[in-house]
Amino acid sequence: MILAVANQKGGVGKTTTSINLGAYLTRLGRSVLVVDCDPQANATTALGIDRRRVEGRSLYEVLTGELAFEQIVLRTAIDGLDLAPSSPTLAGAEVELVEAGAFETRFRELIRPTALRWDYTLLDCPPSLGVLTANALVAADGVIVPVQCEYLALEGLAQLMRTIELVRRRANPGLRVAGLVLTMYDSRTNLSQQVAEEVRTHFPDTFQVAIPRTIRLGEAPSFGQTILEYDPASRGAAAYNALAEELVARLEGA
Amino acid sequence: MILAVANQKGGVGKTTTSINLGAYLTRLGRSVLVVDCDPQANATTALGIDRRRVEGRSLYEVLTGELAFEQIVLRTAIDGLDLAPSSPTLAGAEVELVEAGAFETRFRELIRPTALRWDYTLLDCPPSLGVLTANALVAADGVIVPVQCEYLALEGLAQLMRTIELVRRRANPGLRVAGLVLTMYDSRTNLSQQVAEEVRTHFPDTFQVAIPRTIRLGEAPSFGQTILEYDPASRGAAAYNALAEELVARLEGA
Ligand SMILES: Nc1ncnc2c1ncn2[C@@H]1O[C@H](COP(=O)(O)OP(=O)(O)OP(=O)(O)O)[C@@H](O)[C@H]1O
Ligand SMILES: Nc1ncnc2c1ncn2[C@@H]1O[C@H](COP(=O)(O)OP(=O)(O)OP(=O)(O)O)[C@@H](O)[C@H]1O
Ligand SMILES: [Mg+2]
Ligand SMILES: [Mg+2]
Repeated sequence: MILAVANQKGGVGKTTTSINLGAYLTRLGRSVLVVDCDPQANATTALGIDRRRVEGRSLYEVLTGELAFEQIVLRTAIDGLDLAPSSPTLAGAEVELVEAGAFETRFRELIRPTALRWDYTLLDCPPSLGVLTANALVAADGVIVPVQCEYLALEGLAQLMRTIELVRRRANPGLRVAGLVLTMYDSRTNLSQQVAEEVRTHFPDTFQVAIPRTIRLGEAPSFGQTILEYDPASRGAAAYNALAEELVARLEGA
Repeated sequence: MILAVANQKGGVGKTTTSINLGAYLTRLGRSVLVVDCDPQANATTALGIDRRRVEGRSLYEVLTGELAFEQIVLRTAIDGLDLAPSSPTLAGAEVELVEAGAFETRFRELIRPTALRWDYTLLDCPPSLGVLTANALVAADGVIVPVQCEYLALEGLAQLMRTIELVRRRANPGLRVAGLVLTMYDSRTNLSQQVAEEVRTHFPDTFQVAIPRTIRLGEAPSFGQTILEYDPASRGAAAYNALAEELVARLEGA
């Protein structure tokens, strides 16, 4: 099962969700591959991989045809959680893919056959609806949409859903929304509560669990660790554990 | 003076800085134009402009040549603060500009001559180093870089500075970094303090004032207001007022 973790709004928790949901899916005995599809390479860093190790052996080299996808996959500190790393060179792929014509099906051709060896593959998307995200949507079976509990984050949801619908009609009939997940929820503020209510009303696919805003989730990446390693007793860890359980129940049938 | 407000990291406060710094620059008697260069059109919404009013009359129509830049400029609720709005169609411009060849100089040709009628023009960039941000950097005199006080936000700064340097050498010799501004600073957490210290050490151009994380700054956009209108007595308002003063002192000579 290949899931794109996507939302063009920036800073809503795509990377944090990809790596921490991934970690807790392994606790449920599933094998997981995280594919860093963002030139910022935040998932690569947050999983403790040194950028120097990745030079010349990232997603970019797969898209240019220099390397096969399985040649870039790395193990992480978590048993059962592997990573296909990114690097800043990936930004160049956007222009190259457009100039080469059939630019939306590259991931599906080059990545999907190998990625299906893991139970779950999570494609961490960049904050845009450009070529890299389009590729991820065409390659995926489902989309997980992190939604920050902020007003401006509501704005782009309709556009994102339209884009998913467009990809389903044009290139990937099997694509569906696996679910929306509320992130950085702060129960003390009206804003968070109003946004959460609005999202739950308009999008019935929203997961029950909301990820709270906690400083521990912000600290973990500075140690190159997921919340599972950094502070498994924290509220953030409990929330991602609950999200993993809810996802598996929803996608595999309770 | 045309300033790009840019950082490819998502959700760091580019839009919040563009509109609120813009508002407080008008308090200092400067005329200000905000150009929304992001298909998410968050600056357009946060300044209280109804999306329906913008259909067919946004930055996209200027880039395709259908409208002249001055035809899309709107007044906002703040005297002296005008807006050139965006719309989701702008996402299509990325692919079209690449296919058309000379894709980095469009803004400079179509926007810069008119934009110079205002004392300050702020180009609110999307969270990427793609075609729209490249255009903004080629059209601008300087770059304001909002830096969120989070670990992952540090990651991309070196890449951003390299990109600015590349644009300076290749297309815009006058481009310089006007300054970095720390955003969402939470004085209660070690993480914020560590990140702020790290940024100030590595980047001497960092403004003295740090923008605090305050709920009022997050609430204002839901009313289509800047912090100047929503809560001028708040800590967020005071910080953006101080930033406007510091910017003017730095750029115009104290
Ligand atoms: N629940 C949370 N509580 C506190 N901090 C969080 C939480 N989730 C994410 N963060 C922090 O907020 C910032 C944004 O999160 P993240 O980078 O995961 O978002 P993103 O959507 O992947 O961003 P981008 O759009 O740049 O790819 C990061 O610094 C991260 O550490
Ligand atoms: N100082 C602050 N305190 C609290 N909330 C803030 C602050 N600055 C911005 N925000 C909120 O954080 C979110 C991200 O800010 P904003 O949208 O301005 O960032 P951005 O860099 O423009 O995002 P994008 O990368 O999507 O364009 C918004 O919901 C905004 O209201
Ligand atoms: Mg990310
Ligand atoms: Mg923005």
